[in-house]
Amino acid sequence: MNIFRFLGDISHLSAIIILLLKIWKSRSCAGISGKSQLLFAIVFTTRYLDLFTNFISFYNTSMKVVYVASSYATVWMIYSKFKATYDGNHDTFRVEFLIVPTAILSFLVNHDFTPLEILWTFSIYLESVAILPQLFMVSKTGEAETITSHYLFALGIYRTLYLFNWIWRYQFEEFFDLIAIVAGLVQTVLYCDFFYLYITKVLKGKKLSLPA
Amino acid sequence: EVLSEDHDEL
Repeated sequence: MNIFRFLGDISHLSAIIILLLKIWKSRSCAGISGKSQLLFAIVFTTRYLDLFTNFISFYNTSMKVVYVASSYATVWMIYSKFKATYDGNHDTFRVEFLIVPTAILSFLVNHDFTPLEILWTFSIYLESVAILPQLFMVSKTGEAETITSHYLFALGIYRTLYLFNWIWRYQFEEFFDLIAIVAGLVQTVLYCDFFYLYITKVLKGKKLSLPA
Repeated sequence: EVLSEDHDEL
């Protein structure tokens, strides 16, 4: 464990908590893409199948349980508990265009052609594009609530910090996972536009509004 | 080189 990975995990955890609290407290999932949250639930499910068979550390296991539980809770709130506030008309990204290519790619490019490894690879590829429905929805509505932009910022920063974690691990641990690194780069690049808007607008107290 | 099989990152 290094500081970049730890800060990355904390940032990821806080993004998940921010979203849970936003929906629960405001009893509304307005402006939130249910499709992205569904994709994240798939990402965690396919990545943590070894949750019970492969103990790495208490930290690792407990974080995995929290990620899986909170992603399902978020999906449940959007599609069940507060579905009346779900803005389906603006959440129209075709997720099959994300799931099918990443699934095919995980069969073609992976470290080991075994079910668990292919599912892990699929989850890595899917995670790198899972935020697209959410970013697409923000661009369609032309704006995002400030709390939603904090959620997106924390979520974007987590994988950016992981990029530094991989540099660190390459330098000091001879650790190198090209699949995770390339997917992490794609994931971070997708946030660049949002990062720019967040830093130039939200941090100056303005509302995040995209040129529609 | 590539990490050990058990992916130790979240």
